Amino acid sequence: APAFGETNKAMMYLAQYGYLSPSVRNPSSGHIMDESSWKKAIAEFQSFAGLNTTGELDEETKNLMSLPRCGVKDKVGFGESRSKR
Amino acid sequence: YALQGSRWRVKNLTYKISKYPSRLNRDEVDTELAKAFSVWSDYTDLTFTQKRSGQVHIEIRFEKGEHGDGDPFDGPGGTLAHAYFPVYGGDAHFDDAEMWSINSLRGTNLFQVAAHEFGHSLGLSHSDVRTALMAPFYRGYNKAFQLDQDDIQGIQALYGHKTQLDVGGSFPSPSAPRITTPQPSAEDPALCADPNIDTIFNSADGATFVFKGEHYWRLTENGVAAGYPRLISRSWPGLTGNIDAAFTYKNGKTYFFKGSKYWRYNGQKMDGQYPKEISEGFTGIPDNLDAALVWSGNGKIYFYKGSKFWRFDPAQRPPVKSTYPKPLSNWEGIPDNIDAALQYTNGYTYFFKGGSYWRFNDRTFSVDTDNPAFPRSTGYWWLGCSSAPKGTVGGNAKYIHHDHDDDDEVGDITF
Repeated sequence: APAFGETNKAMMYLAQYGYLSPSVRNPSSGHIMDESSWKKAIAEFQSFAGLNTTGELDEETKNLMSLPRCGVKDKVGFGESRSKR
Repeated sequence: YALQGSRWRVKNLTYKISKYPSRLNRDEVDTELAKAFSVWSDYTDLTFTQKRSGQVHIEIRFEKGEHGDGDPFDGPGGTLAHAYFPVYGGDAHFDDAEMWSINSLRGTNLFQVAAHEFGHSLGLSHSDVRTALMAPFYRGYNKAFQLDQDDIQGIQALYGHKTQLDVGGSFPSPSAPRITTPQPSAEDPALCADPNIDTIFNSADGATFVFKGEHYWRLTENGVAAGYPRLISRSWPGLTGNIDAAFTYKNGKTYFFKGSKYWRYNGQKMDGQYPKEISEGFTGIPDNLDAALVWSGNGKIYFYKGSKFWRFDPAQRPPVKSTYPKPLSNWEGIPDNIDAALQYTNGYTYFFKGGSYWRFNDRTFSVDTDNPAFPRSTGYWWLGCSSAPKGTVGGNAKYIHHDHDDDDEVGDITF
């Protein structure tokens, strides 16, 4: 249960700041995510924050997620971007 | 830095504090928020005027929990504030459940958070440079707050460089240090007698240093700081004198070059085992450099030697494109065989040679036109030498005029 709680919290955090789809934050949507998307989101956050990009929810990453911060998304426009030809 | 994609079309912006925090004095809040705006107006021609009523560009509110925009605050800690980009109106909201503080180590510093939020209001997104104000994480109260180069470049990319003084007339726009009357007390007679320099660079915390022979000086707005010169080897243990070139990169580390070697420092502490060979750490860059800088136009590293220059991009493989070196004459108005080069804290690029210097305009891509014209005396304008000439001085600048076609010859940006 604690592990699930931490993962869930991190998932909400990553969605709040633009690393995962905002639908993750909607409690009424039973969100299922494949492992690669999850790891990619963590790695992107770690990379942006200057941490080692392990793709794992390690202690350093959790500590950074607990810091006070600005509420504006780090990645603006999740899901709205178009791939460049 | 990262730009969101929108900006204000006007430079004279108004703001209103519609809802004050519950635990701070209103006058103090007014002062702190004005200070926070001035962080950005110090480096651009933006102005910010507070209004008490009526329509404004940026509305500021201190709110708790859900406050009508669908993005509720979460109580103490966590999210401190949020702001909207210009395209969404520029408003800034602060979580009133935070313990906002002024000039104190306790609580959350209002000035710093506000300066960050106003960066969003002006069009800046979060930066991945840790030391930048626009990094997303609150870093604690810093009494000696200074805007990071990354932030300066970001805001100037949106609104251009500052051209006017806040009060009174114009200063030699956009000049190097804001020196109008060099103070005699800030002179170094030996340096003024021979103002040739080996290298000049900014440290990560924004201080500017001049290296010459075995000694160095810290520059102030009036010339050189008291207590200098000092020995390079004493302040940067492991580093030798007669340095060829130096720059501080956006990772906050300072690199020094001499002959075939280079050193990396974190502040004044060597950052690993140095010296190393330039050919290993900076593949494609020659030995015995004249100068180096991080150019404000694109954030890439430029190396200069003789009549040529090289562009180095650590993120690319290879870091130096096969089209380099290119002729230094592409930097219109800058002479060959320069002594030193610097991207100063005002965002402009300066080249030094034989006691003279040139200010480069990244927009026109040529030496800036100003009165007095460049080259000017390094002694008067940078080192505080009161007896040095204030006007244009001799220099062997080569003014080569050529039209830029669509393939710029300096970097992959469009002029």
